[in-house]
This record gives sequence, C-alpha cells and structure tokens, in this order.
Amino acid sequence: LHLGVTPAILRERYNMTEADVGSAQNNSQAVAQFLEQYYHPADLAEFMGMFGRGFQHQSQVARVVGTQGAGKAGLEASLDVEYIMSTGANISTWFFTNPGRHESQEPFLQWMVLLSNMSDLPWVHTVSYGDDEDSLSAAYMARINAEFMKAGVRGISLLFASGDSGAGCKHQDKGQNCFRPSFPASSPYVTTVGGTSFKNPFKMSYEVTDYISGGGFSNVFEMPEYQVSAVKAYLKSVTESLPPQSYFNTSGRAYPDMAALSDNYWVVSNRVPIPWVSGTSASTPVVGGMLSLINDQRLLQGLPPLGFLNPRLYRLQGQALFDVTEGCHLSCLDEQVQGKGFCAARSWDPVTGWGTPDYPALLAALRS
Amino acid sequence: SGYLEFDQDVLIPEDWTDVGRLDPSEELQLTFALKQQNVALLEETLRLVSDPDSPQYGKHLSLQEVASLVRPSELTQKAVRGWLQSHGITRCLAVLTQDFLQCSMTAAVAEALLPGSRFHRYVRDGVSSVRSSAPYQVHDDLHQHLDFVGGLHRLPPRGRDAGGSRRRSLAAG
Repeated sequence: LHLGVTPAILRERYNMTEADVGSAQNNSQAVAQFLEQYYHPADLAEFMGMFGRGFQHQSQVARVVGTQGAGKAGLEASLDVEYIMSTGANISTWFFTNPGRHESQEPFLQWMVLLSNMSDLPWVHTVSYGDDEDSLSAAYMARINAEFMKAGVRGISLLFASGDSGAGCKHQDKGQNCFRPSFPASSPYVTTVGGTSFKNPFKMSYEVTDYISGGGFSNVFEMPEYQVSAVKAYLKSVTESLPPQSYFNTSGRAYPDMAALSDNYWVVSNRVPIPWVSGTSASTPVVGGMLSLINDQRLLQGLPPLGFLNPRLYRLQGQALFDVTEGCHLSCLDEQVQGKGFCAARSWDPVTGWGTPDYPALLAALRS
Repeated sequence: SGYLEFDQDVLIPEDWTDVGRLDPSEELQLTFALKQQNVALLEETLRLVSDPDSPQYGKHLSLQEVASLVRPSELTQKAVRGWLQSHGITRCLAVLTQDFLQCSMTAAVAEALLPGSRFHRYVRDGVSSVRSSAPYQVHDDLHQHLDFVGGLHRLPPRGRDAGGSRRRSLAAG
C-alpha cells in the first residue's frame, strides 16, 4: 500500500535497485520549460530530503540555461526536475528555462534555436509541451521536425509528453467531430511518452491506461517505417473497438511510443508537498531519467548514447516493457464515440505505446 | 507577395486580451527560419545512425557536421540578408548552423517587411506577448529561401499552474 507516487514507488514498480544510479562523467540530462516556469532549488532539496532516501541522488541542478525569474516556483517545473532526478538519479541535470527574452519571441522556438547553437548538450531532454496540430502551420511543423532530426543525428534523445486530453477532439460543423492530435508529440522524430495509472491507485498493482493519456494519429506526418508493422497489427487486432475511421488518419504517425505512471504524484513546490499531481508531464521525465541511466551504462562501456530511440524501441517488439492492455482514453463527447478514444491492447497501442519500462530488462536490451 | 505559411492561425485564444497595437517605434525580435539544404539526406542519416541493424548505428554527427549538412546555400543566405538590409535591418544574430537568423527591428519596419502583419500586444495573467493579428506575407522572391518567420503567431499555451493541473478525488480508492 502507498499514498501516491514517489520516487521510491516508481523505482520499485520499474524494478530499479539501489545500484541503479548514474556514475559516468560525461553524462547529463535536461528538462525544458517554456511558460515562465521556474523551479526552486529549496523545493528540490526538500523533495530529495523527503523522498530521496534509499538511492544515491543529487539534490541540485547542475546548470540552469536561461534566466530563472523571481517569485513562485511552477508546479510543472518542480515536477519535471524532481522526477527526472529520481529515476535518472545521480546524473548531472540541466534546467532550460525559455520565457522569451522579448515579448515577440516564441519560447519553444527559442529553445529549438538554442539547441541549434550549443555544441555540448545533455544526451536526454524531456519536454512537457504541446499544441494542437491544427493550430500550427504545416510549414512550421515541417521545419521543427527537421530540427528534431538535427538533434537526433547528434545522438540526442528528445522525449515529449503525449498530452493530457486522450485522443482530443476537434468540434466541426454539422457535428462531424474528429480527434485532435498534438504536436510535437506527433513528430516521427521524437519519442512520445503516454501515461498509466495503478489498477488500484494506492497499491503496488499492475498498470492500466490513464484515461487522459494523449495518443492517436498525426494528420500531418506520414507513418514512419519503424512503426508500420506495430501499428498495422494494432489496427488489425482491435477492429471491433476502433473508433469510426472518420475520426482519425490511419496512415499518420501514431503515438505514443511508450508510457509510465502519470497519476497521483507527490511534488514539492514552494516548500509545500503537493499530492495528486497527474499528467503525462509526470511520466515523461520518469522515462527520460531511465534512458539517461541506460546512456550512463553505455558511456561507461565506451558506447555512443542511445540518440533517437524509436527505431530501436520498435525493434524490441515490447520486450523489456510491461504491456498495458486495460482501459481506454478519452475523446469527443458526442453520440458516435461517447467520450471513448482508443483502447489499450496487447503489444503497441495508441494510448500507452509499447507499455512501461521494466528497467533491468530495458537496460539489458539497450546496453549492447 | 504571398504567404509562407498559407495556413497561419491568427485566432487569438480567448484568455489573451488585446491591449492595443504596438507603437511603430517599439522594438521587436523576429526569427527567420532559412531554408536548409540536404533535408532528405539529414533524414536518411538519422535513419542510419538510429537503426540498430545499420553499420552506421551510433555514429552520431557533431554540431559542426550537422551545420555542414544543412547550412542554407550561399544564395539563400545572401537573398535573406539582402532583403533584411534593404529594409534597414542590420541587428541580426545567426546560429552556428546558419539556418536561423534572429533580428531586432521596430514594429513599423517589421510591418513593412512582412506585408499584412499588424503587431498587437496581448496580455494574460500579467504576462504580455507581441504577435500579429493578421497573416503575414513575404515577397515571392523570398519564398524559396525561407520556411517561416517566428514571432508573429503561436502564443504560449497555458501552463499547468494556471488551471491545467489535474487533481483527482480519492474516490477511486
């Protein structure tokens, strides 16, 4: 029994031992914030004091890129930094803060420009940000996608939260609604992380889908080769429970790629421990920290970092991940789908991807 | 002139309040995304360095190598810089890959540079952003040299603290 998700609960659920902490010299990880979100060092220290027992960890961010504003800490920033440093324990962590120095700057674009101008960057970046695909221009998304490629070829892993609105919904004229994918989650060149809950929220039980977990099919990006067979298998296996085809684009990039717990977290923000914090912005740094640990082991062996993970992740065919097969996520509240989006299934699905990490197995699979 | 981003979304979310058009002398910064070279090769390189079955797996590129791959052509760099200079815009910073250019200018110059644009200040929860209330165009000659211009649309989304937080009741237990 437990009272919510803490680092100890995550490490136990994902089979991480006391020894699973970072030790390589040339490893680092990062979280990025875009909304005048700042973390407070005292919150991080308090969080680690309360919840960081039982594993070696760092209690300070190694580097802040950008200028932290004054005033209150943001819940999002606190969550991200506290949890990437809990699974990616003892790994040097950077905090990118991108409020936009000028009113006319776009914070997310500023971050992309920054990545394009820094030769030494952390190997893993987690980002909890997204916009509806249909609110962005195709030219903008295509170019940002090229920026993700630029990061990928450099060996940088970019992880994005899949969103907290399930399949989403775009209300259209004449009641013909459709699902609403989110970008950058829908980019074929990032790893997108969905969310799960414990079957019993206060027990170390198995995981089911978190109904908010973002997922679906891009209307902009074609389905990349690496996921074609997995997605086709899903579409074939669940024909009866699939939403009507008018709601989604079966040939688009399907997401998420994997998932982790996203419900019922404890976060310390402004010196106050806050329970019941939820969302895929919780699961994303958790997965990011684990990938950093795997990078750590690879770097110690003289191997290159994981880089863009998806081709290798899909090659695993679910090996080393806990398959999540129960539950559906939300979507349009209309007569046709009645709030139900996609449902989890065996192997890959557009709610939890391939499932959640079994850390030692994933390490074994990705270390060589 | 024509639209670079033909599907620009100029709808301002309801939670942002328009507090008026920018004074023509007010400064703003725009980001110009210059057309890159070899994007298809970049994509193929990414596939090779990420595919565990490829002999290239893990052979990642340095930032310098990426820059050599995607750096906009001389023609593109010249055309964009010439265009900016012809409007008196000289305060620009380029990134190492030369595919982004960030320039400072007054609102009046920006509106002349990008026909159609009208810069307004929008405020939400004490945070202000400057964006265009109308779609922008660029001269046809520039279309082949630019992907988009940043700083005209795409207001920051609402953060978790401001209402996005999802907390659940204990009822599930």
